[in-house]
Amino acid sequence: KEKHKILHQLLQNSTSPVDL
Amino acid sequence: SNRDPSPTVSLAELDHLVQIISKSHLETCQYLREELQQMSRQNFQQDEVESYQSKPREAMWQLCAVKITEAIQYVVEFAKRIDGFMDLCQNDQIVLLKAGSLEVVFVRMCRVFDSQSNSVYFDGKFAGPDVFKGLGCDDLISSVFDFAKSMCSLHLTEDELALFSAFVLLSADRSWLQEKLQVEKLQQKTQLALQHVLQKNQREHGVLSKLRCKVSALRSLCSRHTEKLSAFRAVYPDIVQTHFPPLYKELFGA
Repeated sequence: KEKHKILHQLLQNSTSPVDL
Repeated sequence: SNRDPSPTVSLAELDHLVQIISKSHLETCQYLREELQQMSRQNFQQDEVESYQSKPREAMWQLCAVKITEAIQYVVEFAKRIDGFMDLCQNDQIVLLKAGSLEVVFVRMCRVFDSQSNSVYFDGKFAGPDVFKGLGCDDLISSVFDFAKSMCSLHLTEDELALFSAFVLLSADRSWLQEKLQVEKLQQKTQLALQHVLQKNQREHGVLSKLRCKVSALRSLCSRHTEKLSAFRAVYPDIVQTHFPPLYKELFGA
């Protein structure tokens, strides 16, 4: 999990492309 | 055929899938058609090209890594909105994105590519291959441009592009998948939806096989990108470590 911390975060976030 | 393990899917289901995936694509495609039309088709002037060429190799690599990472963030959002993707186990979500996100960036590149001038929208204007000379990867850049040109020649609609992107992302033959069967089911459904939409759009029969050929071309581009990155990292380990976007490093093992 530590190795893919950012991907995990991106997958869990409910961001919209506007926020990217 | 009878041996085809494809799931039975109703036409209504396929239409629904087409709608969902197209909507996800349009919501996350980085540039809308209208924006693309309004974008000035301005190419970099010779002095601007030279200014990119005279950048230190590491600065150009860093700039491209940033641009690729931005595009990949949109692909991650696209993946999250594909029906069934978030139901896969986390390992498989990561595996599919690590292997497929750059491939989808290359697929999407045809939307911001101008075949006539052989240039791609990059850093505010349209850039030909010579802009990227400073990277020291002329062969890879030329293959990426050739790929974009040949994708453009298929004149895919946004629906078709959306479904092909999802098909690429949901590749069930990636190494290290834990629930391969689940991914296979999703990919088969996506392929049926792609076939359905190609048929509905009255595309010639050859388009699907041409798209299948693109899958191996994409894999080759991505493995060559990894090779070039390894070679770059061997010379500039600190630049990669301290100046490259963390997401890029996670995805490409830098």
